[in-house]
Amino acid sequence: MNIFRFLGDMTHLISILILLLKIYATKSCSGISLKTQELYALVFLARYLDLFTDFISVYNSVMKVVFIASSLAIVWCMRRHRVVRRSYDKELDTFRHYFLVAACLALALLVQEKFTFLEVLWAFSIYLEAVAILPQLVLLQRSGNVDNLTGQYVFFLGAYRAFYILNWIYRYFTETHFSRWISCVSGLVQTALYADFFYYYFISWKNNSKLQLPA
Amino acid sequence: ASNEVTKDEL
Repeated sequence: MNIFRFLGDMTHLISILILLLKIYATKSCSGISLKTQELYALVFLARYLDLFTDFISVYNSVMKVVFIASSLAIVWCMRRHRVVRRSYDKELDTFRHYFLVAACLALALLVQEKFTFLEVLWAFSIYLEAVAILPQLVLLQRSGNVDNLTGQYVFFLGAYRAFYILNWIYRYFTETHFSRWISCVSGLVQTALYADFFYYYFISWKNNSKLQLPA
Repeated sequence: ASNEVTKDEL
């Protein structure tokens, strides 16, 4: 495992911890899209079915379990927690996420490495992860003001994607048989979706002001 | 040789 991959995993983990911290400390999930969180839960469940079929390393297995458990915990809090669910911006979170699921499933049936159950689900999870942030970005755009922890959460998620791209570039040059174009193309699309957010994040950071997205 | 790629990333 190279340093970029490790930093990618760590920033991914940090983003989830920030989100859990926000929900736990403020007992509020305002500014967080339940639809994006549901999509991530689905992404992890679909991709990490290989927990039962392939063993890579203790690190991989532990991270997979952490990602599945944390994403389910977040969805549970936002839907069921007596206090937390009251702060959910339901009327702002109206993205039709089922269309994303349907489109990604259709694409996975058409484009995958091998037409087997696990391979189709794996490709589906990669495609879905690439677009899962969309409801979250739309919600932030609509509410305009972004609180600190929510801003950090999205920033670290974006950093995770950026590190994974560096990881693929590194692997491409250091490994003889590294070809993973499904991950790479999807990963590029996913990172590009953050470009706009990053732009405003850096402007607010430079001016030392609150993060605001244009209406 | 198989062209299967080990899914060693998360």
